[in-house]
Amino acid sequence: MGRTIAVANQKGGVGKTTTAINLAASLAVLEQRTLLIDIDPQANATSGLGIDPRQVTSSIYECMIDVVEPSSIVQKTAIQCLGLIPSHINLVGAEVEMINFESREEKMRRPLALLSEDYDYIIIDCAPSLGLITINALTAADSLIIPVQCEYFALEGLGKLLNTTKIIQSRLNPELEIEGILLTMYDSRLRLANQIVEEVKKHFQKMIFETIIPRNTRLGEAPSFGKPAILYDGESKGAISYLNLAQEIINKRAVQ
Amino acid sequence: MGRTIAVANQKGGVGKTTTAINLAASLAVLEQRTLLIDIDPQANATSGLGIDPRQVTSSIYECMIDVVEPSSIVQKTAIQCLGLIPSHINLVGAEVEMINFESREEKMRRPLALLSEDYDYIIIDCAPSLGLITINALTAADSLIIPVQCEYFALEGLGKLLNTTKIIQSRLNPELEIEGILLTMYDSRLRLANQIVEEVKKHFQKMIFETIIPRNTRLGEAPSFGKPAILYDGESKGAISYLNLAQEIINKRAVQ
Ligand SMILES: Nc1ncnc2c1ncn2[C@@H]1O[C@H](COP(=O)(O)OP(=O)(O)OP(=O)(O)O)[C@@H](O)[C@H]1O
Ligand SMILES: Nc1ncnc2c1ncn2[C@@H]1O[C@H](COP(=O)(O)OP(=O)(O)OP(=O)(O)O)[C@@H](O)[C@H]1O
Ligand SMILES: [Mg+2]
Ligand SMILES: [Mg+2]
Repeated sequence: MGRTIAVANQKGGVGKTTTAINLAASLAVLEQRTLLIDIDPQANATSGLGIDPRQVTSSIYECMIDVVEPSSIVQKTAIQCLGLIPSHINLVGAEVEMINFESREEKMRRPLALLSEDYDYIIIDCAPSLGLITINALTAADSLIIPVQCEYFALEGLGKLLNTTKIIQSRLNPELEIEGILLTMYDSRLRLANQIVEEVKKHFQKMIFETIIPRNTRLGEAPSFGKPAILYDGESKGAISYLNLAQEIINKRAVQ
Repeated sequence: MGRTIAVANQKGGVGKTTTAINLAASLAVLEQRTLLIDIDPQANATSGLGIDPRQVTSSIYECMIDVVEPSSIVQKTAIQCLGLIPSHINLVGAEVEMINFESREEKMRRPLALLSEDYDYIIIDCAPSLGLITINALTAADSLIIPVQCEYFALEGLGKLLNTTKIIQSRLNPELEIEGILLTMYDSRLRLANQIVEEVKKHFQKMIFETIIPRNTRLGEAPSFGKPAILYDGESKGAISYLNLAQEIINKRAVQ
């Protein structure tokens, strides 16, 4: 049984997609069978792996309403052990359509349970919101990675997200763990960035990954070539930091 | 009658809040009576002006459902001509509650019409989504500012947002204009940033503001002190660029 990890934070632009793409690619390079699922209608994880969202016909939504078999819509990527379930513009309307469904928060459970037999890791890239689609992912996931940009507003939102996680744990998914808080876009020359790191370490010591992702232009350039950083520039600080993150997650699991 | 400008982009972290706060503060410093309305449940524009969102009892939502008079919830700020309608956590539930309302997209029209008699400019900070609350703002606004971070994913989302704007113009608000596309977090040393600027200039030449907002650490530090950049460090490149933007918008209006 694979481990399903949602990458979520309602604060926008904190590095959710960059983390989802590069963590999934790194796990695959370390020979873990990995599936990346893009549930953000913006479809950044889809285009960041070189797939044109306009060519996509079905997404995870069609699996949630039992119209397609999840394994039938997995696309191959440039990395052997990495598959992708792309996003589709239909996801925009999904939230409204699902409002009146029976157990509307639990529709992603079945498709993910089916998929997790074929993979070691499933990584889910969420939209910058706590709407019904993201709630479905948190209800079905084993754990949650919270990317936190080393900026003031990102720090402010962290407390709110941890409260929401507690509510989900108590009502919808008692098994949901916090895989970790990931500090992103860290620039050691900036006083603000260092203050944020100190603050997060002080309040959330046990939950932070040892790996900190530096601000690195290669991470921003890679998606414009439709590749994860490890294929675009494997020697770059950005690519290496996500490889370290993948190894840290694999090691933690081995110990448990 | 004041001009209502929504600051919106479903892509997260592109500088919507930073633009809303600093443009509103700059307009006020240039002696335009200005109101900033925070409609993002994250309440970043609220805390960025030094107001604690936990102390807030009503937001624009209570005005949309006719429970409070909009002018009664305007808070004073450190700048004479600047008022704020803060955000409140209730906004999270508002989208679900409004789904079954009669003309649910037009609820913000009346409160904004009442308010615009007292101000020269009303600036609305939107959440990173195109949900019902953001649609309400676009339906009620005179124009729209689209912040675009000088990054690949932000460029990708621009086409989609312009399509959505056309739909709103045809169905809900024929008067909605594009005030402009604002390039943000521009770092002239980065090849990617220069490529993005070229791309946007090539495809959207007529819609871009002359003012480009540079990446400037003072803009990131200011909200942690609860101040707009013009009060935190008025000499900084960030503060000056938003003052230039405000002047550009005032001049454009004078000419029309
Ligand atoms: N460590 C990094 N160094 C440099 N640039 C980065 C880094 N991480 C992310 N970026 C860039 O910053 C921008 C925001 O990152 P990203 O899109 O991954 O955030 P997100 O949280 O997924 O945004 P959204 O809330 O819109 O889904 C992107 O343009 C990305 O390329
Ligand atoms: N020009 C700039 N220079 C440096 N930092 C900036 C600049 N503009 C914004 N920032 C910082 O980048 C981060 C993202 O900006 P901001 O929060 O304004 O974006 P947003 O679009 O409102 O995000 P969201 O989608 O979550 O609402 C913030 O931490 C902000 O302080
Ligand atoms: Mg994303
Ligand atoms: Mg914002």
